[in-house]
Amino acid sequence: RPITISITNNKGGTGKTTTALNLGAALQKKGFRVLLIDLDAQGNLTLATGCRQPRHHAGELLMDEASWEETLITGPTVHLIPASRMLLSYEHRLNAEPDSGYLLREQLENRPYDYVIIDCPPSLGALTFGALSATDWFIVPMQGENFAYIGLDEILQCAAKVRRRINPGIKLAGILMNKFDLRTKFGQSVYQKLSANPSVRVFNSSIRQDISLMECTAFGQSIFDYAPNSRGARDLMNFCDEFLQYTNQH
Amino acid sequence: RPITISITNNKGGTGKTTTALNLGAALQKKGFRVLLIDLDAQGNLTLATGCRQPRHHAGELLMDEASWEETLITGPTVHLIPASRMLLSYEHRLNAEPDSGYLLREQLENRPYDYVIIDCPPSLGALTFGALSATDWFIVPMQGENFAYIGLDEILQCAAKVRRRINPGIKLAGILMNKFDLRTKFGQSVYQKLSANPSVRVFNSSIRQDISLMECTAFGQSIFDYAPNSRGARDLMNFCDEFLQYTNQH
Ligand SMILES: Nc1ncnc2c1ncn2[C@@H]1O[C@H](COP(=O)(O)OP(=O)(O)OP(=O)(O)O)[C@@H](O)[C@H]1O
Ligand SMILES: Nc1ncnc2c1ncn2[C@@H]1O[C@H](COP(=O)(O)OP(=O)(O)OP(=O)(O)O)[C@@H](O)[C@H]1O
Ligand SMILES: [Mg+2]
Ligand SMILES: [Mg+2]
Repeated sequence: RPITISITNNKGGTGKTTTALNLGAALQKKGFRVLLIDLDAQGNLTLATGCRQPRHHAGELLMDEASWEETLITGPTVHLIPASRMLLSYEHRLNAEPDSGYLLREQLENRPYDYVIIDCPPSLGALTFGALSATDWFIVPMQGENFAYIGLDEILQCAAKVRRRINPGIKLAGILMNKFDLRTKFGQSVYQKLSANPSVRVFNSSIRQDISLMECTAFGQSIFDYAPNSRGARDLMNFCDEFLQYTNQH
Repeated sequence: RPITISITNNKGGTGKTTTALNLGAALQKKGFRVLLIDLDAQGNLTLATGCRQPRHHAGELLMDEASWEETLITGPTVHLIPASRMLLSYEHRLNAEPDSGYLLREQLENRPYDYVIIDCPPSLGALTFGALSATDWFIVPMQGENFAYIGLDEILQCAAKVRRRINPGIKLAGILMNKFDLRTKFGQSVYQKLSANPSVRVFNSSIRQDISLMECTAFGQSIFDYAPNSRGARDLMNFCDEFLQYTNQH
Protein backbone atom coordinates (compact mmCIF):
# COMPACT_ATOMS: atom_id res chain seq x y z
CA ARG A 1 0.00 0.00 0.00
CA PRO A 2 1.54 3.35 -0.94
CA ILE A 3 2.34 5.97 1.67
CA THR A 4 0.20 9.00 0.86
CA ILE A 5 1.38 12.56 1.47
CA SER A 6 -0.86 15.62 1.14
CA ILE A 7 0.67 19.05 0.59
CA THR A 8 -1.84 21.54 1.92
CA ASN A 9 -2.30 25.17 2.91
CA ASN A 10 -5.48 27.23 2.48
CA LYS A 11 -3.24 30.24 1.82
CA GLY A 12 -2.26 30.79 -1.79
CA GLY A 13 1.25 30.82 -3.13
CA THR A 14 3.00 29.31 -0.13
CA GLY A 15 4.80 26.58 -2.11
CA LYS A 16 2.47 23.57 -2.22
CA THR A 17 3.05 22.85 -5.90
CA THR A 18 6.79 23.50 -5.64
CA THR A 19 6.99 21.05 -2.72
CA ALA A 20 4.80 18.41 -4.39
CA LEU A 21 6.80 18.45 -7.63
CA ASN A 22 10.24 18.42 -6.06
CA LEU A 23 9.63 16.17 -3.06
CA GLY A 24 8.26 13.70 -5.60
CA ALA A 25 11.35 14.08 -7.75
CA ALA A 26 13.66 13.70 -4.72
CA LEU A 27 11.92 10.47 -3.72
CA GLN A 28 12.29 9.21 -7.29
CA LYS A 29 16.02 9.97 -7.23
CA LYS A 30 16.19 7.71 -4.18
CA GLY A 31 14.58 4.93 -6.22
CA PHE A 32 11.01 5.11 -4.95
CA ARG A 33 8.03 4.86 -7.32
CA VAL A 34 6.06 8.09 -7.02
CA LEU A 35 2.57 9.12 -8.17
CA LEU A 36 1.62 12.82 -8.23
CA ILE A 37 -2.00 13.93 -7.97
CA ASP A 38 -3.04 17.47 -8.90
CA LEU A 39 -6.23 18.56 -7.13
CA ASP A 40 -6.01 22.26 -8.02
CA ALA A 41 -8.26 23.52 -10.83
CA GLN A 42 -5.50 26.00 -11.68
CA GLY A 43 -3.43 22.93 -12.60
CA ASN A 44 0.02 24.35 -11.81
CA LEU A 45 1.46 20.92 -10.94
CA THR A 46 0.05 19.49 -14.18
CA LEU A 47 1.68 22.30 -16.17
CA ALA A 48 4.91 22.03 -14.17
CA THR A 49 5.32 18.41 -15.29
CA GLY A 50 4.99 19.56 -18.90
CA CYS A 51 1.46 18.19 -19.36
CA ARG A 52 -0.52 20.61 -21.54
CA GLN A 53 -3.91 19.07 -22.36
CA PRO A 54 -4.90 16.20 -20.07
CA ARG A 55 -7.71 14.13 -21.62
CA HIS A 56 -9.27 13.43 -18.23
CA HIS A 57 -8.83 14.86 -14.76
CA ALA A 58 -8.99 13.92 -11.08
CA GLY A 59 -12.62 15.01 -10.73
CA GLU A 60 -13.81 12.65 -13.45
CA LEU A 61 -11.87 9.85 -11.79
CA LEU A 62 -13.48 10.53 -8.41
CA MET A 63 -17.00 10.63 -9.89
CA ASP A 64 -16.35 7.41 -11.88
CA GLU A 65 -16.69 9.21 -15.22
CA ALA A 66 -13.21 8.12 -16.25
CA SER A 67 -11.16 5.09 -15.24
CA TRP A 68 -7.75 5.10 -13.55
CA GLU A 69 -6.08 4.00 -16.79
CA GLU A 70 -7.87 6.71 -18.81
CA THR A 71 -6.91 9.45 -16.35
CA LEU A 72 -3.36 8.48 -15.41
CA ILE A 73 -0.60 10.22 -17.37
CA THR A 74 2.68 8.31 -17.52
CA GLY A 75 5.46 10.50 -18.84
CA PRO A 76 9.12 9.56 -19.18
CA THR A 77 9.84 10.68 -15.64
CA VAL A 78 6.50 11.38 -13.97
CA HIS A 79 3.24 9.56 -13.19
CA LEU A 80 0.42 12.02 -12.71
CA ILE A 81 -3.32 12.18 -12.10
CA PRO A 82 -3.84 15.64 -13.61
CA ALA A 83 -6.11 18.56 -12.89
CA SER A 84 -8.04 20.77 -15.27
CA ARG A 85 -10.15 23.88 -14.80
CA MET A 86 -13.21 21.58 -14.89
CA LEU A 87 -12.23 20.57 -11.35
CA LEU A 88 -14.04 23.66 -10.01
CA SER A 89 -17.46 22.38 -10.99
CA TYR A 90 -16.53 18.89 -9.77
CA GLU A 91 -15.65 20.30 -6.36
CA HIS A 92 -19.16 21.75 -6.12
CA ARG A 93 -20.62 18.33 -6.89
CA LEU A 94 -18.29 16.66 -4.37
CA ASN A 95 -19.29 19.23 -1.75
CA ALA A 96 -22.88 18.04 -2.19
CA GLU A 97 -21.97 14.34 -2.21
CA PRO A 98 -22.22 12.52 1.12
CA ASP A 99 -19.16 10.33 1.85
CA SER A 100 -17.16 12.09 -0.88
CA GLY A 101 -14.17 11.93 1.48
CA TYR A 102 -13.85 8.18 0.79
CA LEU A 103 -13.62 8.48 -3.00
CA LEU A 104 -9.94 9.33 -3.35
CA ARG A 105 -8.69 6.89 -0.74
CA GLU A 106 -10.61 4.06 -2.40
CA GLN A 107 -9.00 4.97 -5.72
CA LEU A 108 -5.53 4.81 -4.15
CA GLU A 109 -5.77 1.31 -2.70
CA ASN A 110 -3.36 -1.20 -4.27
CA ARG A 111 -1.77 1.21 -6.71
CA PRO A 112 1.81 0.24 -7.65
CA TYR A 113 3.62 3.12 -6.00
CA ASP A 114 5.73 3.62 -2.87
CA TYR A 115 4.58 7.20 -2.38
CA VAL A 116 1.54 9.16 -3.57
CA ILE A 117 1.85 12.95 -3.32
CA ILE A 118 -1.32 15.06 -3.48
CA ASP A 119 -1.04 18.77 -4.37
CA CYS A 120 -4.03 20.50 -2.76
CA PRO A 121 -5.75 23.73 -3.83
CA PRO A 122 -5.59 26.82 -1.56
CA SER A 123 -8.93 26.02 0.10
CA LEU A 124 -10.45 23.66 2.67
CA GLY A 125 -13.31 22.30 0.54
CA ALA A 126 -14.22 18.79 -0.60
CA LEU A 127 -10.99 18.30 -2.58
CA THR A 128 -8.67 19.04 0.36
CA PHE A 129 -10.95 17.10 2.71
CA GLY A 130 -10.77 14.11 0.35
CA ALA A 131 -6.99 14.40 0.15
CA LEU A 132 -6.63 14.51 3.94
CA SER A 133 -9.03 11.56 4.24
CA ALA A 134 -6.73 9.54 1.98
CA THR A 135 -3.46 10.66 3.53
CA ASP A 136 -0.96 9.18 5.96
CA TRP A 137 1.07 12.39 6.34
CA PHE A 138 0.31 16.01 5.54
CA ILE A 139 2.84 18.80 5.04
CA VAL A 140 2.01 22.51 5.32
CA PRO A 141 4.36 24.78 3.34
CA MET A 142 4.36 28.27 4.81
CA GLN A 143 6.12 31.54 4.05
CA GLY A 144 7.84 33.93 6.41
CA GLU A 145 5.37 36.72 5.75
CA ASN A 146 3.15 38.80 7.99
CA PHE A 147 -0.09 36.88 8.75
CA ALA A 148 1.38 33.67 7.23
CA TYR A 149 0.05 31.46 10.04
CA ILE A 150 -3.48 32.87 10.00
CA GLY A 151 -5.58 30.04 8.71
CA LEU A 152 -3.33 27.36 10.26
CA ASP A 153 -5.99 26.71 12.93
CA GLU A 154 -8.54 26.01 10.20
CA ILE A 155 -6.18 23.52 8.54
CA LEU A 156 -5.60 21.73 11.86
CA GLN A 157 -9.35 21.69 12.57
CA CYS A 158 -9.98 20.15 9.14
CA ALA A 159 -7.38 17.48 9.88
CA ALA A 160 -8.96 16.87 13.31
CA LYS A 161 -12.35 16.40 11.66
CA VAL A 162 -10.83 13.87 9.26
CA ARG A 163 -9.07 12.12 12.17
CA ARG A 164 -12.30 11.71 14.15
CA ARG A 165 -13.94 9.12 11.88
CA ILE A 166 -12.82 8.72 8.30
CA ASN A 167 -9.03 8.68 8.80
CA PRO A 168 -7.86 8.17 12.40
CA GLY A 169 -4.29 7.60 11.22
CA ILE A 170 -3.67 11.03 9.67
CA LYS A 171 -0.55 12.75 11.01
CA LEU A 172 1.07 16.14 10.50
CA ALA A 173 4.60 15.52 9.23
CA GLY A 174 5.39 19.19 9.78
CA ILE A 175 5.24 22.76 8.63
CA LEU A 176 7.78 23.51 5.92
CA MET A 177 9.11 27.06 5.82
CA ASN A 178 9.37 28.15 2.19
CA LYS A 179 11.03 31.17 0.55
CA PHE A 180 12.34 31.37 4.06
CA ASP A 181 14.94 33.74 5.41
CA LEU A 182 15.48 33.55 9.17
CA ARG A 183 17.47 36.80 8.98
CA THR A 184 14.31 38.78 8.21
CA LYS A 185 12.08 40.08 10.99
CA PHE A 186 8.99 38.39 9.57
CA GLY A 187 10.81 35.11 9.04
CA GLN A 188 11.83 35.13 12.70
CA SER A 189 8.44 36.15 14.02
CA VAL A 190 6.60 33.44 12.05
CA TYR A 191 9.17 30.84 13.11
CA GLN A 192 8.85 31.86 16.77
CA LYS A 193 5.05 31.79 16.70
CA LEU A 194 5.12 28.31 15.22
CA SER A 195 7.77 27.01 17.62
CA ALA A 196 5.62 28.23 20.51
CA ASN A 197 2.62 26.26 19.21
CA PRO A 198 2.53 22.82 20.88
CA SER A 199 0.18 21.26 18.34
CA VAL A 200 2.55 21.72 15.40
CA ARG A 201 6.05 20.70 14.49
CA VAL A 202 8.22 22.67 12.09
CA PHE A 203 10.72 20.90 9.86
CA ASN A 204 14.34 21.78 10.64
CA SER A 205 14.96 21.97 6.88
CA SER A 206 13.59 25.03 5.17
CA ILE A 207 13.51 26.06 1.52
CA ARG A 208 15.27 29.32 0.73
CA GLN A 209 14.31 31.68 -2.07
CA ASP A 210 15.76 30.38 -5.36
CA ILE A 211 14.58 31.60 -8.76
CA SER A 212 15.51 28.18 -10.21
CA LEU A 213 12.53 26.75 -8.30
CA MET A 214 10.25 28.98 -10.35
CA GLU A 215 12.17 28.57 -13.62
CA CYS A 216 12.15 24.77 -13.66
CA THR A 217 8.33 24.70 -13.83
CA ALA A 218 8.48 26.66 -17.06
CA PHE A 219 10.53 23.84 -18.59
CA GLY A 220 8.50 20.96 -17.23
CA GLN A 221 11.44 19.80 -15.11
CA SER A 222 12.12 19.14 -11.46
CA ILE A 223 14.75 21.24 -9.73
CA PHE A 224 17.13 18.24 -9.81
CA ASP A 225 17.03 18.03 -13.61
CA TYR A 226 16.93 21.77 -14.23
CA ALA A 227 19.49 23.04 -11.71
CA PRO A 228 21.02 20.12 -9.81
CA ASN A 229 23.63 22.27 -8.06
CA SER A 230 21.28 25.05 -7.03
CA ARG A 231 20.42 25.79 -3.43
CA GLY A 232 16.82 24.91 -4.29
CA ALA A 233 17.97 21.41 -5.20
CA ARG A 234 20.04 21.09 -2.04
CA ASP A 235 17.24 22.39 0.18
CA LEU A 236 14.64 20.07 -1.33
CA MET A 237 16.92 17.02 -1.01
CA ASN A 238 17.73 17.87 2.61
CA PHE A 239 14.02 18.27 3.24
CA CYS A 240 13.30 14.89 1.62
CA ASP A 241 15.92 13.25 3.85
CA GLU A 242 14.43 14.81 6.97
CA PHE A 243 10.92 13.82 5.86
CA LEU A 244 11.96 10.18 5.38
CA GLN A 245 13.83 10.03 8.66
CA TYR A 246 10.94 11.53 10.63
CA THR A 247 8.17 9.50 9.01
CA ASN A 248 10.11 6.24 9.28
CA GLN A 249 10.41 6.79 13.04
CA HIS A 250 6.82 7.94 13.76
CA ARG B 1 -23.47 57.77 -4.17
CA PRO B 2 -19.99 56.46 -3.42
CA ILE B 3 -17.79 55.04 -6.16
CA THR B 4 -17.17 51.40 -5.30
CA ILE B 5 -13.90 49.63 -6.09
CA SER B 6 -13.35 45.88 -5.68
CA ILE B 7 -9.85 44.48 -5.34
CA THR B 8 -10.02 40.91 -6.56
CA ASN B 9 -7.91 37.93 -7.63
CA ASN B 10 -8.71 34.26 -7.02
CA LYS B 11 -4.98 33.66 -6.61
CA GLY B 12 -3.63 34.08 -3.10
CA GLY B 13 -0.99 36.51 -2.01
CA THR B 14 -1.00 38.74 -5.09
CA GLY B 15 -1.46 42.00 -3.17
CA LYS B 16 -5.21 42.54 -2.81
CA THR B 17 -5.03 43.57 0.84
CA THR B 18 -1.91 45.69 0.30
CA THR B 19 -3.68 47.51 -2.55
CA ALA B 20 -6.96 47.95 -0.65
CA LEU B 21 -5.26 49.38 2.43
CA ASN B 22 -2.94 51.77 0.64
CA LEU B 23 -5.15 52.87 -2.25
CA GLY B 24 -7.66 53.79 0.43
CA ALA B 25 -5.02 55.72 2.35
CA ALA B 26 -3.84 57.49 -0.83
CA LEU B 27 -7.40 58.60 -1.61
CA GLN B 28 -7.75 59.85 1.96
CA LYS B 29 -4.55 61.88 1.61
CA LYS B 30 -6.20 63.55 -1.37
CA GLY B 31 -9.15 64.49 0.85
CA PHE B 32 -11.68 61.85 -0.15
CA ARG B 33 -13.83 60.06 2.43
CA VAL B 34 -13.04 56.34 2.17
CA LEU B 35 -14.72 53.22 3.53
CA LEU B 36 -12.85 49.89 3.56
CA ILE B 37 -14.69 46.57 3.52
CA ASP B 38 -12.91 43.32 4.42
CA LEU B 39 -14.58 40.27 2.85
CA ASP B 40 -11.79 37.79 3.61
CA ALA B 41 -12.34 35.41 6.56
CA GLN B 42 -8.57 35.56 7.13
CA GLY B 43 -9.13 39.23 7.98
CA ASN B 44 -5.74 40.57 6.91
CA LEU B 45 -7.15 44.02 6.04
CA THR B 46 -8.92 44.16 9.41
CA LEU B 47 -5.67 43.31 11.20
CA ALA B 48 -3.67 45.68 8.99
CA THR B 49 -5.82 48.62 10.17
CA GLY B 50 -4.99 47.69 13.76
CA CYS B 51 -8.43 46.23 14.52
CA ARG B 52 -8.04 43.16 16.76
CA GLN B 53 -11.46 41.96 17.85
CA PRO B 54 -14.34 43.26 15.74
CA ARG B 55 -17.68 42.86 17.56
CA HIS B 56 -19.53 42.19 14.29
CA HIS B 57 -18.45 41.36 10.76
CA ALA B 58 -19.49 41.82 7.14
CA GLY B 59 -21.36 38.49 7.01
CA GLU B 60 -23.66 39.46 9.88
CA LEU B 61 -24.33 42.78 8.15
CA LEU B 62 -25.26 41.09 4.88
CA MET B 63 -27.60 38.61 6.62
CA ASP B 64 -29.23 41.42 8.64
CA GLU B 65 -27.98 40.00 11.94
CA ALA B 66 -26.18 43.23 12.76
CA SER B 67 -26.86 46.80 11.69
CA TRP B 68 -24.54 49.10 9.76
CA GLU B 69 -23.88 51.14 12.89
CA GLU B 70 -23.14 48.03 14.97
CA THR B 71 -20.73 46.63 12.37
CA LEU B 72 -18.90 49.76 11.19
CA ILE B 73 -15.60 50.48 12.90
CA THR B 74 -14.57 54.12 12.87
CA GLY B 75 -10.96 54.52 13.92
CA PRO B 76 -8.94 57.74 14.03
CA THR B 77 -7.89 57.31 10.41
CA VAL B 78 -9.94 54.46 8.98
CA HIS B 79 -13.60 53.51 8.49
CA LEU B 80 -13.94 49.76 8.13
CA ILE B 81 -16.56 47.04 7.79
CA PRO B 82 -14.42 44.24 9.25
CA ALA B 83 -14.09 40.52 8.59
CA SER B 84 -13.76 37.67 11.06
CA ARG B 85 -13.15 33.94 10.65
CA MET B 86 -16.94 33.49 11.02
CA LEU B 87 -17.19 34.79 7.44
CA LEU B 88 -16.44 31.28 6.13
CA SER B 89 -19.71 29.85 7.41
CA TYR B 90 -21.55 32.97 6.21
CA GLU B 91 -20.19 32.46 2.71
CA HIS B 92 -21.71 28.97 2.69
CA ARG B 93 -25.08 30.45 3.66
CA LEU B 94 -24.76 33.19 1.04
CA ASN B 95 -23.87 30.56 -1.58
CA ALA B 96 -27.23 28.96 -0.86
CA GLU B 97 -29.13 32.26 -0.80
CA PRO B 98 -30.82 33.31 -4.06
CA ASP B 99 -30.19 36.96 -4.93
CA SER B 100 -27.35 37.17 -2.39
CA GLY B 101 -25.49 39.29 -4.97
CA TYR B 102 -27.79 42.22 -4.19
CA LEU B 103 -27.17 42.29 -0.45
CA LEU B 104 -23.92 44.24 -0.37
CA ARG B 105 -24.88 46.81 -2.99
CA GLU B 106 -28.11 47.55 -1.14
CA GLN B 107 -26.10 48.10 2.04
CA LEU B 108 -23.82 50.58 0.24
CA GLU B 109 -26.52 52.91 -1.10
CA ASN B 110 -26.41 56.42 0.37
CA ARG B 111 -23.42 55.86 2.61
CA PRO B 112 -21.47 59.07 3.32
CA TYR B 113 -18.28 58.20 1.47
CA ASP B 114 -16.64 59.20 -1.82
CA TYR B 115 -15.02 55.81 -2.32
CA VAL B 116 -15.77 52.34 -0.97
CA ILE B 117 -12.94 49.81 -1.36
CA ILE B 118 -13.73 46.10 -1.04
CA ASP B 119 -10.91 43.64 -0.27
CA CYS B 120 -11.96 40.27 -1.72
CA PRO B 121 -10.89 36.80 -0.60
CA PRO B 122 -8.81 34.62 -2.97
CA SER B 123 -11.86 32.83 -4.37
CA LEU B 124 -14.77 33.40 -6.74
CA GLY B 125 -17.62 32.45 -4.37
CA ALA B 126 -20.61 34.39 -3.09
CA LEU B 127 -18.51 37.04 -1.32
CA THR B 128 -16.54 38.02 -4.43
CA PHE B 129 -19.69 37.78 -6.56
CA GLY B 130 -21.45 40.12 -4.14
CA ALA B 131 -18.53 42.54 -4.22
CA LEU B 132 -18.46 42.61 -8.03
CA SER B 133 -22.26 43.05 -8.08
CA ALA B 134 -21.85 46.16 -5.93
CA THR B 135 -18.82 47.58 -7.72
CA ASP B 136 -18.23 50.30 -10.30
CA TRP B 137 -14.57 49.40 -10.91
CA PHE B 138 -12.56 46.29 -10.17
CA ILE B 139 -8.77 46.03 -9.93
CA VAL B 140 -6.82 42.78 -10.25
CA PRO B 141 -3.42 42.83 -8.50
CA MET B 142 -1.12 40.27 -10.07
CA GLN B 143 2.48 39.17 -9.53
CA GLY B 144 5.20 38.57 -12.09
CA GLU B 145 5.41 34.84 -11.34
CA ASN B 146 5.09 31.75 -13.46
CA PHE B 147 1.39 30.85 -13.92
CA ALA B 148 0.32 34.23 -12.43
CA TYR B 149 -2.35 34.81 -15.08
CA ILE B 150 -3.91 31.36 -14.82
CA GLY B 151 -7.30 32.00 -13.30
CA LEU B 152 -7.64 35.42 -14.93
CA ASP B 153 -10.17 33.99 -17.39
CA GLU B 154 -12.30 32.81 -14.46
CA ILE B 155 -12.22 36.29 -12.90
CA LEU B 156 -13.29 37.88 -16.20
CA GLN B 157 -16.04 35.28 -16.64
CA CYS B 158 -17.32 36.04 -13.13
CA ALA B 159 -17.36 39.77 -13.98
CA ALA B 160 -19.15 39.00 -17.27
CA LYS B 161 -21.79 37.02 -15.36
CA VAL B 162 -22.28 39.98 -13.01
CA ARG B 163 -22.46 42.35 -15.99
CA ARG B 164 -25.19 40.36 -17.72
CA ARG B 165 -28.00 41.16 -15.28
CA ILE B 166 -27.24 42.34 -11.77
CA ASN B 167 -24.58 44.98 -12.54
CA PRO B 168 -24.35 46.06 -16.20
CA GLY B 169 -22.10 48.98 -15.26
CA ILE B 170 -19.17 46.99 -13.85
CA LYS B 171 -15.82 47.87 -15.47
CA LEU B 172 -12.28 46.57 -15.16
CA ALA B 173 -10.08 49.51 -14.14
CA GLY B 174 -7.01 47.39 -14.84
CA ILE B 175 -4.56 44.74 -13.79
CA LEU B 176 -2.03 46.05 -11.29
CA MET B 177 1.41 44.40 -11.39
CA ASN B 178 2.59 43.92 -7.81
CA LYS B 179 6.00 42.93 -6.39
CA PHE B 180 6.83 43.60 -9.99
CA ASP B 181 10.24 43.65 -11.60
CA LEU B 182 10.24 44.04 -15.38
CA ARG B 183 13.91 43.08 -15.42
CA THR B 184 13.07 39.49 -14.47
CA LYS B 185 12.18 36.93 -17.12
CA PHE B 186 8.90 36.05 -15.45
CA GLY B 187 7.97 39.70 -14.94
CA GLN B 188 8.46 40.28 -18.65
CA SER B 189 6.64 37.15 -19.77
CA VAL B 190 3.58 37.89 -17.59
CA TYR B 191 3.53 41.50 -18.76
CA GLN B 192 3.77 40.46 -22.42
CA LYS B 193 1.01 37.86 -22.09
CA LEU B 194 -1.27 40.45 -20.51
CA SER B 195 -0.45 43.16 -23.05
CA ALA B 196 -1.33 40.72 -25.82
CA ASN B 197 -4.74 40.08 -24.25
CA PRO B 198 -7.32 42.46 -25.81
CA SER B 199 -9.91 42.02 -23.06
CA VAL B 200 -7.70 43.43 -20.31
CA ARG B 201 -5.81 46.59 -19.63
CA VAL B 202 -2.74 46.78 -17.44
CA PHE B 203 -2.00 49.84 -15.35
CA ASN B 204 1.14 51.69 -16.41
CA SER B 205 1.99 52.09 -12.73
CA SER B 206 3.24 48.99 -11.00
CA ILE B 207 4.17 48.31 -7.39
CA ARG B 208 7.74 47.20 -6.82
CA GLN B 209 8.89 44.91 -4.02
CA ASP B 210 9.27 46.94 -0.83
CA ILE B 211 9.51 45.34 2.61
CA SER B 212 7.91 48.49 4.10
CA LEU B 213 4.64 47.40 2.46
CA MET B 214 4.71 44.27 4.61
CA GLU B 215 6.03 45.98 7.73
CA CYS B 216 3.39 48.70 7.87
CA THR B 217 0.61 46.11 8.32
CA ALA B 218 2.31 44.90 11.50
CA PHE B 219 1.94 48.40 12.95
CA GLY B 220 -1.63 49.05 11.81
CA GLN B 221 -0.45 51.84 9.52
CA SER B 222 -0.70 52.70 5.85
CA ILE B 223 2.53 52.96 3.89
CA PHE B 224 2.16 56.76 3.88
CA ASP B 225 2.21 56.97 7.68
CA TYR B 226 4.77 54.21 8.21
CA ALA B 227 7.32 55.00 5.48
CA PRO B 228 6.26 58.13 3.55
CA ASN B 229 9.49 58.33 1.54
CA SER B 230 9.64 54.66 0.61
CA ARG B 231 9.29 53.43 -2.93
CA GLY B 232 6.16 51.59 -1.80
CA ALA B 233 4.62 54.94 -0.87
CA ARG B 234 5.66 56.51 -4.16
CA ASP B 235 4.39 53.57 -6.22
CA LEU B 236 1.02 53.50 -4.44
CA MET B 237 0.53 57.25 -4.83
CA ASN B 238 1.44 57.09 -8.53
CA PHE B 239 -0.99 54.22 -8.92
CA CYS B 240 -3.72 56.20 -7.15
CA ASP B 241 -3.15 59.13 -9.51
CA GLU B 242 -3.37 56.89 -12.57
CA PHE B 243 -6.49 55.20 -11.19
CA LEU B 244 -8.23 58.55 -10.67
CA GLN B 245 -7.22 59.86 -14.08
CA TYR B 246 -8.39 56.72 -15.86
CA THR B 247 -11.67 56.31 -14.01
CA ASN B 248 -12.57 59.99 -14.33
CA GLN B 249 -12.25 59.70 -18.12
CA HIS B 250 -14.09 56.36 -18.60
N1 LIG C 1 11.60 28.67 -2.56
C1 LIG C 1 11.17 29.34 -3.63
N2 LIG C 1 11.99 30.19 -4.27
C2 LIG C 1 11.57 30.90 -5.34
N3 LIG C 1 10.32 30.83 -5.86
C3 LIG C 1 9.46 29.99 -5.26
C4 LIG C 1 9.83 29.20 -4.13
N4 LIG C 1 8.73 28.47 -3.77
C5 LIG C 1 7.76 28.79 -4.63
N5 LIG C 1 8.18 29.70 -5.53
C6 LIG C 1 7.39 30.32 -6.59
O1 LIG C 1 6.33 31.01 -5.91
C7 LIG C 1 5.10 30.82 -6.62
C8 LIG C 1 4.12 30.12 -5.72
O2 LIG C 1 4.59 28.83 -5.42
P1 LIG C 1 3.65 27.55 -5.56
O3 LIG C 1 2.93 27.57 -6.86
O4 LIG C 1 4.48 26.34 -5.27
O5 LIG C 1 2.64 27.82 -4.37
P2 LIG C 1 1.23 27.15 -4.11
O6 LIG C 1 1.06 27.11 -2.62
O7 LIG C 1 1.12 25.86 -4.83
O8 LIG C 1 0.24 28.20 -4.73
P3 LIG C 1 -1.35 27.99 -4.99
O9 LIG C 1 -1.98 28.22 -3.65
O10 LIG C 1 -1.68 29.06 -5.99
O11 LIG C 1 -1.54 26.60 -5.51
C9 LIG C 1 5.45 30.02 -7.88
O12 LIG C 1 5.66 30.93 -8.94
C10 LIG C 1 6.72 29.31 -7.51
O13 LIG C 1 7.53 29.01 -8.62
N1 LIG D 1 4.90 45.21 -3.25
C1 LIG D 1 5.13 44.46 -2.18
N2 LIG D 1 6.36 44.43 -1.62
C2 LIG D 1 6.61 43.65 -0.54
N3 LIG D 1 5.72 42.88 0.07
C3 LIG D 1 4.47 42.86 -0.44
C4 LIG D 1 4.10 43.64 -1.58
N4 LIG D 1 2.79 43.42 -1.84
C5 LIG D 1 2.36 42.53 -0.92
N5 LIG D 1 3.37 42.19 -0.07
C6 LIG D 1 3.30 41.22 1.01
O1 LIG D 1 2.97 39.98 0.41
C7 LIG D 1 2.01 39.28 1.20
C8 LIG D 1 0.75 39.07 0.38
O2 LIG D 1 0.18 40.32 0.07
P1 LIG D 1 -1.38 40.61 0.34
O3 LIG D 1 -1.78 40.13 1.69
O4 LIG D 1 -1.64 42.04 0.02
O5 LIG D 1 -2.00 39.67 -0.78
P2 LIG D 1 -3.49 39.18 -0.92
O6 LIG D 1 -3.75 39.05 -2.37
O7 LIG D 1 -4.42 40.05 -0.14
O8 LIG D 1 -3.43 37.74 -0.25
P3 LIG D 1 -4.67 36.80 0.12
O9 LIG D 1 -5.09 36.17 -1.17
O10 LIG D 1 -4.10 35.83 1.10
O11 LIG D 1 -5.76 37.69 0.68
C9 LIG D 1 1.81 40.12 2.46
O12 LIG D 1 2.67 39.65 3.48
C10 LIG D 1 2.20 41.51 2.01
O13 LIG D 1 2.64 42.30 3.08
MG1 LIG E 1 -0.31 25.16 -6.16
MG1 LIG F 1 -5.83 39.62 1.29
